[in-house]
Amino acid sequence: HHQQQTLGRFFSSL
Amino acid sequence: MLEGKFEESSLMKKVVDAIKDSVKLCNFNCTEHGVTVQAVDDSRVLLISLLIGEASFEEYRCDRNITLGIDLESFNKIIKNGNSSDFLTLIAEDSPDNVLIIFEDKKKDRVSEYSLKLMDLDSDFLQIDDMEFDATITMPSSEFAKITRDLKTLSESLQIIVTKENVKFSSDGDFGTGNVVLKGFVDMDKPDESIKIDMARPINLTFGAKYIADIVKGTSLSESVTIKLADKSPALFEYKLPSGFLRFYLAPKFDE
Repeated sequence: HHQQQTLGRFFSSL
Repeated sequence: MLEGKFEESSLMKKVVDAIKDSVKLCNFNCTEHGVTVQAVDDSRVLLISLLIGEASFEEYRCDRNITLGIDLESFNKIIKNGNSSDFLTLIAEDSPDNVLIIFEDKKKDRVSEYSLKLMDLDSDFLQIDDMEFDATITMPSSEFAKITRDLKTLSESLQIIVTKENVKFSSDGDFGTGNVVLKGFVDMDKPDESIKIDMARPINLTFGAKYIADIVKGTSLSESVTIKLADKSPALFEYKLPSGFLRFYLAPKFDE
């Protein structure tokens, strides 16, 4: 099943 | 002091409409170059980056950087009171507690003045490095909005698959499946109707349909939307303004 990622995973400052 | 006058209040109305369902509170950062907003939704999945360039204003003056902490729900209540064709002027002091919002009818001598209380909001401005994307799609914004609305009725996820020939939007739900396939084409008479697909690498990404449904609230801002995609990375959805842009960065879904 697909899990929703958050932006913090990609943008370290979030 | 900030003094920014729009030829028409419609631009600000559309901007507020486009972002108010994604974020409730945000700082409007005013500099000599224009107004920027950067905000993340509560679930930290969707980031909004707005630039209303100085040239979007009929008259613009901002001597010192001014931050307006705005509750968008309240702002929307006021901004809706102006007619779309009214002049709209925003005025704020250097360290403001409130912002003045003035509508002027162009034909009658009617001037409506509102004051909105400002809030002290945390501002952690995020530096987004230039991202590298594997595929870029430019298409009519209304068509993207319709596809999103249609496929969202089937599933809470929306898949975007880009190959060399086409882009496929697809949803797979409990009661059925659906997909819409678009090929690139050029409309010489109406360039905004064209569909442009640039692909360096094939893409297969899945997004939360509800976030894309929020993104397409920007549709009225621009005839076309540009979607930039990279494998396992946030996608960028951009609506161009006459001077500036409204960008949405959306984190994808994927299997852990």
